[in-house]
Amino acid sequence: APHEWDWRNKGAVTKVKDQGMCGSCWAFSVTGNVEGQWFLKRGALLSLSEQELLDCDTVDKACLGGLPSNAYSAIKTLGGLETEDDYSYHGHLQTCSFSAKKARVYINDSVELTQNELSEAPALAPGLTDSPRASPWSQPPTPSSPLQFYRRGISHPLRPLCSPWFIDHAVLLVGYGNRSDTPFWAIKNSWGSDWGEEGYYYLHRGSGACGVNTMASSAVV
Amino acid sequence: APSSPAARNEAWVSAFPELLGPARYALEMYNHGRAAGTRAALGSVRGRVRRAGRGMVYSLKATLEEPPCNDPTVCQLPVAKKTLLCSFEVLNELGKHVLLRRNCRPVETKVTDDRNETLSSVLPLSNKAPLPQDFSVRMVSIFKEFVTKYNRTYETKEEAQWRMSVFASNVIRAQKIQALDRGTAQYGVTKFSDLTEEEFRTFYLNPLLKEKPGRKMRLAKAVPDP
Repeated sequence: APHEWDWRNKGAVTKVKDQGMCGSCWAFSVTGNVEGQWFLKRGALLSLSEQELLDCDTVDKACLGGLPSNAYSAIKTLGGLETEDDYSYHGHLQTCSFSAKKARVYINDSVELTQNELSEAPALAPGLTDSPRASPWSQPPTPSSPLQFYRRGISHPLRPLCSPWFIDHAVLLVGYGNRSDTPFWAIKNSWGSDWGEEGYYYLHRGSGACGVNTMASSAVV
Repeated sequence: APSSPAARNEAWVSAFPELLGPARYALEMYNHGRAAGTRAALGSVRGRVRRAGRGMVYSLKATLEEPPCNDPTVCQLPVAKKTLLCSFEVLNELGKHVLLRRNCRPVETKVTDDRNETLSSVLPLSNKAPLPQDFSVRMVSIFKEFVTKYNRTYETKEEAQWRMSVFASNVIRAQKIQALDRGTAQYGVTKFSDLTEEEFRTFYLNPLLKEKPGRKMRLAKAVPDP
């Protein structure tokens, strides 16, 4: 794998979205992954609907939270995802109005990535795109403490402030690299571009900070 | 009480919009009989809900802000203690609320709590140093910038004062996180700086991730060579 990689430079990442006052990070994390997988396999970057998951994934709890693994199942069961334009985000639970005719993207399966964080870097790198392991993004949910006040730079919180045992947020890995010899993960958040570095969070890589290496997953297109 | 162990385990959630109605009802009961201008205002609210028969029981923890009071023969609390921490239980059945339990006690403001904690235990370099004399003035100035930048509006003067105290507390929290960070990150004022930690968790985070095991997914295949 190369020493650094960033899928944003390849045009594979949609603009930063804003979940609003709603605990729907799980939906944004999953749609971000599917957007990337679809781009890799089909060459088209489509902004996909989180509201469809809020309304139609009956296993998860919309703004009260959800799990990526359930969301992948829901996408598969429903028959795909509509685009953001066709099924736009409102940030609260509505009646499901999914239309199979409007589905633009589908997935075949989903996989969990290894907990060995060091081996996740190749999973984000190019050249391995035929393998499910080659998922450019995963959903490593991170605990919240430092996130409320994060502004910029590479975050490396003390373990008690960002414990892997208290995971309560889901995000999207889009790249990795080094800044002045400090290794980082580039993480797309869903709190708007007026948070963090244009909506992104940079987290120390290689230390398992914030449980970034747990529960990582990907769709298979 | 829940009808079965299963019922006890399901439906325990935490969601601010759902809690607002019961919280407002509890506040109304708390303020019952008080004249306008002497009523307490609702601060932060967190809580849980469980099913009970045909209704729902809301267990709430709320902070109430008492208006300033200078007459000790009239005031319910000493002037220095204007914040109350209350536990309420509210039953909502067939659209009607009933207050089942109420327990309130005065607490110090969060700014004072955090200042003591900051100076005594977290920032060793400033262990004995008092906060700067112009701390309040500077905080007001920073808060005004925040309100302008993020276009915040607060319904009442009391709410604005409460939000400023939360904001000040958060500035100190951010400094603690900054002092303990081992990377190059900068922490400080963000668009979430007027929210309590409980509000932030309730509005923006996802408690299910640490509570429920997800559907078991198959592991991705290992890469065969470097």
